[in-house]
Amino acid sequence: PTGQRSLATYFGNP
Amino acid sequence: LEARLEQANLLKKVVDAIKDLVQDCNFDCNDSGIALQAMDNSHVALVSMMLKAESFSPFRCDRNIALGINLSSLMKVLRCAQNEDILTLKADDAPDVVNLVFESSESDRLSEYDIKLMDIDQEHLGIPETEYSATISMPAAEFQRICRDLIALSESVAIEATKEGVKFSCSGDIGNGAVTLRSHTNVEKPELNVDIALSEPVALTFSLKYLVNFCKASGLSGTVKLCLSSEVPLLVEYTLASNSYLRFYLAPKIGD
Repeated sequence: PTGQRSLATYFGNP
Repeated sequence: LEARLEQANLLKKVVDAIKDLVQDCNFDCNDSGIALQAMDNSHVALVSMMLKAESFSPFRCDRNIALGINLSSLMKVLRCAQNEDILTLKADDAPDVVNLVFESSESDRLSEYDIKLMDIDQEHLGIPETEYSATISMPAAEFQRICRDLIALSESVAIEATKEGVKFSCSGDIGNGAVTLRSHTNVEKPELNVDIALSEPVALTFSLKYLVNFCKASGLSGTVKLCLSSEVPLLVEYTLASNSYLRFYLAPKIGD
């Protein structure tokens, strides 16, 4: 495993 | 806002646990309590704190306000409180400062501090309610120990939950390491219980640097809860009294 995606890609805007 | 905490130590421990992850944050105050949500600079870790109104006595918040506070400044002031002091937070409707009052329950000492507030334009994420594939409750100290042990070997850890148990494994330049825990009930010492609730097996890899950082919250709760599902962020939760909580989310590592 290498990188991590930004949490914004999982959670999005409210 | 006027919110009185029986023990200043609670806020001190919370801020101490998150101050290395996030620097400036809004404390969002409304009649349900005081909440904070902030991502670290790299946007792969997120802190979500909720101190419910019931954690305070009394708690009064007439208007929704966001108190933008630098956590290192807040920590400087909280260090001026004795652990057993009663802490009262106060702010006006359109505040320039937040006022902290520490009262000793044993002496007549009363100390007062104001911290200047900042305007923080913070991105808020909508975190969906998730049915996780695996939910693991374990002693917070045990999780901290595993993370600290494994970071000596590697920068990442694979967490694999199956019906056999939960396995934390890593591999690095000097070799490999793994710790496996099985569900375990200790009637005499329930604080040592390990509970694994599994709807389907899951395996994800995470950066240990962040997990070690989350474990700074270990002093807040005897138990930590890890929630995992494939391809979604890990939730690490420390439950506080009165349904309050400190949660951390961490994006999983992804392959090439």
